[in-house]
Amino acid sequence: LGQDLTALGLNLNSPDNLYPTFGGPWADTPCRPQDIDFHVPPEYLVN
Amino acid sequence: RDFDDLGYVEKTDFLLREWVTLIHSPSGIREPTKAFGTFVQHLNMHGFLKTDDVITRFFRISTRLCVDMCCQALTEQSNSPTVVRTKCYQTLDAYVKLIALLVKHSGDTANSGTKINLLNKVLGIVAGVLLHDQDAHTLEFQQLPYQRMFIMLFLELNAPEPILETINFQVLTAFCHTLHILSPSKAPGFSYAWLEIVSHRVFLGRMLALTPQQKGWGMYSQLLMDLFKFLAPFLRNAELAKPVTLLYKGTLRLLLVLLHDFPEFLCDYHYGFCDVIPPNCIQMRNLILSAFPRNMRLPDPFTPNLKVDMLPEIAHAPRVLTNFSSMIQPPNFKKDLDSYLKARAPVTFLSELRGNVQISNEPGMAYNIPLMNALVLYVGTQAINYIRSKSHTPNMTTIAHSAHMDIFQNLAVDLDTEGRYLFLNAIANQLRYPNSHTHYFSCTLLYLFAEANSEAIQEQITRVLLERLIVNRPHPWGLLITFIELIKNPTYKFWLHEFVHCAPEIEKLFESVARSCM
Amino acid sequence: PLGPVPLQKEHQRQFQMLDAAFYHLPLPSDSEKLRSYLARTPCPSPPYYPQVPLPDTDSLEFYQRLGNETLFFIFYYMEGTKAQYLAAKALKKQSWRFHTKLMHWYQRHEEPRVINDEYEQGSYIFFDFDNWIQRRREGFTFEYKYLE
Repeated sequence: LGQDLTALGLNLNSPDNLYPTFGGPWADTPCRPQDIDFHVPPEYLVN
Repeated sequence: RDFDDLGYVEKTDFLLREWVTLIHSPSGIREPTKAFGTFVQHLNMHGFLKTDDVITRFFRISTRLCVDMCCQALTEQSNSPTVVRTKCYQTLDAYVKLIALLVKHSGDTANSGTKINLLNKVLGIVAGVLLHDQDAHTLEFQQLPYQRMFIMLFLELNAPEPILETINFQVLTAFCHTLHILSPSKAPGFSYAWLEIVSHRVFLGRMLALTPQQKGWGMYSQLLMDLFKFLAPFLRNAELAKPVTLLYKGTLRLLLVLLHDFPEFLCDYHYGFCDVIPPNCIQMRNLILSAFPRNMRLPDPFTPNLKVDMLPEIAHAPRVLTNFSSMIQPPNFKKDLDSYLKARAPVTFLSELRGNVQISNEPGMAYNIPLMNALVLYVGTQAINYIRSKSHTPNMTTIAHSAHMDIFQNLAVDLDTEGRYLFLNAIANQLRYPNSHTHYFSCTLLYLFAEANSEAIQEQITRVLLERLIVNRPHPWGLLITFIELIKNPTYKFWLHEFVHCAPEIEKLFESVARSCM
Repeated sequence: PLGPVPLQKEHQRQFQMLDAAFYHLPLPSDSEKLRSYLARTPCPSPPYYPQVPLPDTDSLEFYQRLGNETLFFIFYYMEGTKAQYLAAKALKKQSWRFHTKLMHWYQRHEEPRVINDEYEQGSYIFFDFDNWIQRRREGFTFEYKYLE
């Protein structure tokens, strides 16, 4: 009967695109904000 | 060759270590371009940028050294996986940074050719080292260093910088070309990493969303075809070993993202995908066939008295970006086909049809599936044009008594169970969102049911529809409206057939579908 | 009616390679930039802990509901990510301002005593990330050339 595709960790009812936070083919959850690279102002790279 | 091999490797190793230290230093982090300028002088001083040959050797040995360091670290059990991986990342990321800076700053700004040539060279070298490594290490092959190099180089070269934006499409082309060379069938040991890269959110964004005029779609569909071709023999046998199940579920996740974000992409390339997905891989195929353009509103298939042929979109032909007509081989078969379609003669063409699509007597492998799919779609599209040329629209009357329907009815009658299953699948693969193909092939399937000269054909048509309906969602709209019409319209006397009552659970299933329709 | 099809030799070889790779699967961090802290590495937690991110946690509204110290933690420990960007935006919404040289966040404690085109001077509070504490600073000069 195949898989329950609603249980693969993707919010299929999301009004927004999924790909910007897609965690990858093995991920059960989308990327969190701290996983997403962002081109912040260079001054923010304090470390 | 003014470098002795051993001395050369040592020199490369020394320079690489110097670079890793430099780029991870505070000044290197703050001003990588300045550190790069210093390092390029060292490379020049050692003659490492003197000729194309020497540059190639530098990259091949550097890649080898990075891979060896990484594999060495991975075998050391003393450290925690996080410590090991951080150590690998630092060296690999530094090497990638060097490549990215060399690509960005090679040749003058206007001349992107130098940059792209260097990128293609390096990608080709890394791919070559990977394939050689896989052959040499077989089951001990480690995908990590190569995955890291490819994805980090991709991220570096897709940073929002003007110099990179101008060469972005060539960068994407270079990566797609490399990933095609490293497709899972050629580098099975790299498959998981390969899918990770192809599914990466930045890769998806660049290939399918940000590149103008959908110029990345064709290349991306080629990569998906590579994946389906690799999976096909394993999926074909239904019971999946764990490694395949993981790759299959990963593929489903990727397809769900494509269905949700880029349905038009799946609409355009569905034909090629369904040509390589095994016929028994029902849910994955349904997922692809369920895609419909985002600007389209699908009427609820269970709407009472839904007039499908009154829908505005039903007359529009969908885009099919595969040249299926050229897949009808050999050429004289195509010539005979065209002349039969034109003249509805000679009748012998019909009796020879089966011989053209059958390739062996081996059960389960007796037919040329791509040829069957192409033949069905080609004849169907010709039929639609023919009916239109008479200023009619496809319906149960206008599709009948034509050369096109002769061919379909002949295939339905003349093929054995396996061949007819593939034939009916080729038709069912066209039951998608409201368009002229969905409409024509829905009518054709119902017509073949109504005109069947044996109950076996009617049962098999029902089976082909049913096996696509009982799997978990999603279900293509065209499949639903066809099945609902079959069980609802008394013309087909569906409920009178023996096979409908062949088992209590089957009967219950039909009734549950019927209840949701009525 | 297709029935199973025996794997060809080539496919068996491919399966063996795939099977071996199955034991060296990629980790999420393999595809992510090196993080100074908090890499994207799954860490098994008790099943009764939330296993998926809470809904809507990647919106500015959510960040604006977070306490200052949480925002400072995100800013200094998740640099280069969308989280840091959202934390900075949320801090600015509460009149914090980033000093690009000292790399501290400042907030006016009262109206500055001096304001001109180059700088403002007065009493401020700032977050001292070395000692991880909010401090007051009297008579501080905030030169606008260091205002982000």
